[in-house]
Amino acid sequence: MAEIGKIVLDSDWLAVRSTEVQLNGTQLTTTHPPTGPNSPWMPAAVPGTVLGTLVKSNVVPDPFYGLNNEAILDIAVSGREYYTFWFFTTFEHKLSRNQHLELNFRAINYSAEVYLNGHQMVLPKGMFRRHSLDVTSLLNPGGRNLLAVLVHPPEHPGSIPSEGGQGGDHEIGKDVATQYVEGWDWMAPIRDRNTGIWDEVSIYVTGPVKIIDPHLASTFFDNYKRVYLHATTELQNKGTLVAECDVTIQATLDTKESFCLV
Amino acid sequence: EHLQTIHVSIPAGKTIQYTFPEIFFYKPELWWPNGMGKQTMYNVSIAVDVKGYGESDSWSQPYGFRKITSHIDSKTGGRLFKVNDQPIFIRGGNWILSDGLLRLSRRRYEADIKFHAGMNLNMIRCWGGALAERPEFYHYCDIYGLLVWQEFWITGDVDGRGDPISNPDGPLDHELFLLCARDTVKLLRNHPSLALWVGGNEQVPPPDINNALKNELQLHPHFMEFDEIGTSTQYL
Repeated sequence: MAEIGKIVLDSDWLAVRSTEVQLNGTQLTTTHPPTGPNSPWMPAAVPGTVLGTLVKSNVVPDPFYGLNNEAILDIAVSGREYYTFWFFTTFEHKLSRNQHLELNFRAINYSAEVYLNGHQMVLPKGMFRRHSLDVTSLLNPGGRNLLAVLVHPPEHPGSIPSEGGQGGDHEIGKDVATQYVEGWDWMAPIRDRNTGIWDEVSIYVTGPVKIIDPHLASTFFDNYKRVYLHATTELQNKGTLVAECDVTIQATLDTKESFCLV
Repeated sequence: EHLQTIHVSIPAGKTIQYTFPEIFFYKPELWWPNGMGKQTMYNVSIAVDVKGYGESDSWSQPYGFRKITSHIDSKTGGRLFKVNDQPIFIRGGNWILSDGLLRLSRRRYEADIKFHAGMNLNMIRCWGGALAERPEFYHYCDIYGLLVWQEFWITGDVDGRGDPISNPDGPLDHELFLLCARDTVKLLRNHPSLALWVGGNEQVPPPDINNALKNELQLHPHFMEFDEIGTSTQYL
């Protein structure tokens, strides 16, 4: 039985500019996966941005040294396709009966298409939202799973006036994304507008019932002598039968001696 | 006394929202900002066992008991904060992000935030033109006692001002903005360092967004305090 919980996918990612491969996502995750960091594929920064990946692989210089940023093509000049990238990795996992596996992206800028073992899923736009995909039925019975993600830049990357200025031509404000990336009085423009899988990617194993977004709050009375902890959570039954559950909540305080007060 | 197990039935394929009976604490250790006391945190864990299966899922989160109140002072126009009913003189740092290529790491966050605490600051303001900061950022603010003023993604320079004049109506897709805001609140709301949500930088968001944020972030009456004349005072 696979262990319940999270495994972060933060290593062994590859990346390539989408225009440099002629394969689609189904082919990349079935018959024609990349074999390693062989050109045009390169080691990827995940979590991170496309520009971070290009810097990591020495394709472009680090923009934060000297005037290096001037040597990097801006998305307004190159077009969005130039910073549209494939990211690829593999993971192994075998589930037991009644177990479920979710593929989680804590944030992507700006939208993406996900392919797992040949199956396509579309991640809608928005830089500050989590995506959670139940991929239980898509897992490879052999245990090795091929994952490819095509990441698209913001829809309105804008252009940078020659004199610079706060937020460039302001186009980025049309998207729900960071706005400093068109440049500010303290910052040069970020050439890829922070396109990428910029926050944690993970897989998460549960049984039939999953805990979603618990909320903790407290109330105070009698000069903090009486305090109440209030907790609410969503519980999702992914199974096909009624789930009879024992739900336990516990609050402990670790003392210096590593004892827990219960 | 700080352990409860409840039986719950969940229909097949359904999601329910469940509220536990409140858990009583007598004189718990409180969480204080940097310079006012310890940053005590309890570990709160939730686990679900399914009959015929066993442990199905578990979750845990360090949690600090603290009450943060703030209001605009009518004489100075400034915002005054209290933590656990004690006035606090805010010494804040302005934060954009840790790295422009979003090479965000726990190690870097810890160093940056520990440095803020070492400078005797007690608040970090996350500017609306950059990120809703990540849980790792908040984790270290919890540990080092930095209150966080978190802005949503609106700036005057991109939404209403600038040359040429920018669109004052915020992003094109207001529903998407609110969806992202709701999800961000759910991601960060349990951190004791989270002190204040702000609509944006130097700008009021478009009315529909602003009203939705104010409405959805207002406290449940259960969590409001009332003064002697019956006027409610909100706190997070």
